[in-house]
Amino acid sequence: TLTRGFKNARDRFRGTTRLNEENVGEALREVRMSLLEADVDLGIVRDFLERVTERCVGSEVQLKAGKKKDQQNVSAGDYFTKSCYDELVALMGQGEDLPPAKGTRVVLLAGLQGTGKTTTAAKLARHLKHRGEKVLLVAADVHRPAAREQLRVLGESIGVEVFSREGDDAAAICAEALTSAREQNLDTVILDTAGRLQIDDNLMTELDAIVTATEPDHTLLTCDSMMGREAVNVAKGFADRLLLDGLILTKLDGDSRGGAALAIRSATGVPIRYVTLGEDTERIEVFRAEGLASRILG
Amino acid sequence: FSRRNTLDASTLSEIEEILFAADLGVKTADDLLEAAKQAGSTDAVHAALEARALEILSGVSTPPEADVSGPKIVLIVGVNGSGKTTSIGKLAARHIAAGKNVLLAAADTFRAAAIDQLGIWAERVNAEIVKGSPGGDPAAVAFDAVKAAQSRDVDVVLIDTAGRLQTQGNLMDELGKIARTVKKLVPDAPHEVLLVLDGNTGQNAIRQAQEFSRQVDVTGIVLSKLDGTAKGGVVLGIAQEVGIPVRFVGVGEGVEDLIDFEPGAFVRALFD
Ligand SMILES: Nc1nc2c(ncn2[C@@H]2O[C@H](COP(=O)(O)OP(=O)(O)OP(=O)(O)O)[C@@H](O)[C@H]2O)c(=O)[nH]1
Ligand SMILES: Nc1nc2c(ncn2[C@@H]2O[C@H](COP(=O)(O)OP(=O)(O)OP(=O)(O)O)[C@@H](O)[C@H]2O)c(=O)[nH]1
Ligand SMILES: [Mg+2]
Ligand SMILES: [Mg+2]
Repeated sequence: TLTRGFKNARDRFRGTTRLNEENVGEALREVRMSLLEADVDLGIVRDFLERVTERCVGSEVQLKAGKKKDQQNVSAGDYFTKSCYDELVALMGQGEDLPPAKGTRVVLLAGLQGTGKTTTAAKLARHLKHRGEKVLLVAADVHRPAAREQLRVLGESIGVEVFSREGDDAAAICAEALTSAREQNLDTVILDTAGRLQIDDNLMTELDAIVTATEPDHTLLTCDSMMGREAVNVAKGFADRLLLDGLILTKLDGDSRGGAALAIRSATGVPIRYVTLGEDTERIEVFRAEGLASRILG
Repeated sequence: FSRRNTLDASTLSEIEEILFAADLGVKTADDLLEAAKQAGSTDAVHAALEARALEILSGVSTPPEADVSGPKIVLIVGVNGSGKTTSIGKLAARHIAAGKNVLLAAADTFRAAAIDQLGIWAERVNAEIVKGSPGGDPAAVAFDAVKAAQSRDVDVVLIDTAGRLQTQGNLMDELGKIARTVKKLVPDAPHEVLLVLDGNTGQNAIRQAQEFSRQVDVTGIVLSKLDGTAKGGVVLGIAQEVGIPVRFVGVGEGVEDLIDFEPGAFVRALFD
């Protein structure tokens, strides 16, 4: 296959004890290919290669080929691997679970069509319920056929109430749901919204209206992990209009390398909070950079 | 590209960035970068890229479909959320506008409200629909739909399936089973297998095309969500490496938002 990946890069150091510009340069050519195939933005790839080169070649790297077996030796390959890995992890930051609820708080889910908002809303609801919170799901997608029914079925499967009513004013529905949640002293209200393009002015205005009506404590953007290079512009488009405080990387149970996540994270500075790994409502986890780093490096 | 007469390293690097940003992928980007180099000057580059891209796409263009006797069976497949159900609604509308009788098979028996969603589309476009019960065997629904189509003077059967990732072996096998099941009633079925591919997808699209083709004979791609900002350049890689043509393009969420794939318009937009 075209991508021989990170393993091949590292294999170039077999039998060598020194990292120099030449062997690091060759190894990084493999890594470069691997990153581009993982949908990582070319600009980020270039910065990354520069930083790893600096780490490996710029510094005095002490590598001794095992003379004393009790001495902790770092092989050239290990040092190279660790440098690549650490740089990626640094770029991505660590995940953060939502903090405990104070008062009745609002979590808003937004994103492009089909990225997993409705399913993720249910997953988050289940996760928070298991943490002891009283949760309300709100069916605020007034556009997609059977969207309310989809959330209703999911809510039922996890024992979480779903607020849903007819009408095409999403903001009004959200406002009403929030009033009801406050009256019941619920902990968290999760708003499931319609999928939308960041360039669709009407729908982005609808999103603004929902934000104005509910003043969310947390606004999360769902990003499909198989997205290509445009993921960055999409995320920036949403970040320009919303105060994003978290990304959720979905469908990570696929075999997409997920490189777009790296681009979104570095372009917007928004932390990746969670990843979802399947259609079942249990399949959500707090994001771990190490996992995604090794996946991106292939 | 800045106006110079020779292609220096920085111009080539600019071109390379444009190719990757359109999701062209390493192999195809290299191919087109070669074409750009051959062009010799920046003025000729644009034309060279478009010409080479068009050449790649023409390599897999399909002849117009032959008429089938009896209902034409179309299977719609793809990963989760790519736009299958919506694309079926749009396709049904086209056929109905052309005077055909259309029947939809709600063979996504898995996802919450999937059957309801297709039911609403059937009402919108005036198509018949065969549903199974939630959790039932998708192959059985497909079978019932084809059987009903045969006895009801239906021209086209569009079979909706659940989204599935190519990493889910058992679900991929299920697709093969659906195809084999409809073959029992109609030996040449499915006459078409459309892979609905989200236009935002990156390099994983090539794997999707490869893996889905292993299970069913994918005859064409519906490239959805091209009304967004992504360019969908992956279809060039798919043309080169998997040999599947794009048949339709989804350009919105409404019933009219489906257009025929037009390679010339596509490559112009690609390098816009
Ligand atoms: N395999 C897998 N499938 C997922 C995951 N998350 C969501 N899905 C599936 O992806 C498809 C789309 O999910 P939805 O929750 O409907 O997406 P959405 O963003 O609400 O879609 P719109 O409301 O139309 O914008 C469904 O088939 C889900 O079951 C995931 O982590 N893994
Ligand atoms: N903007 C835009 N949205 C689209 C297009 N095609 C589909 N969608 C939207 O994408 C989302 C997912 O569409 P579905 O038809 O449910 O996708 P699916 O492949 O059937 O999803 P699953 O059955 O869950 O795997 C919906 O919100 C659709 O309205 C398109 O061409 N453009
Ligand atoms: Mg939804
Ligand atoms: Mg569907």
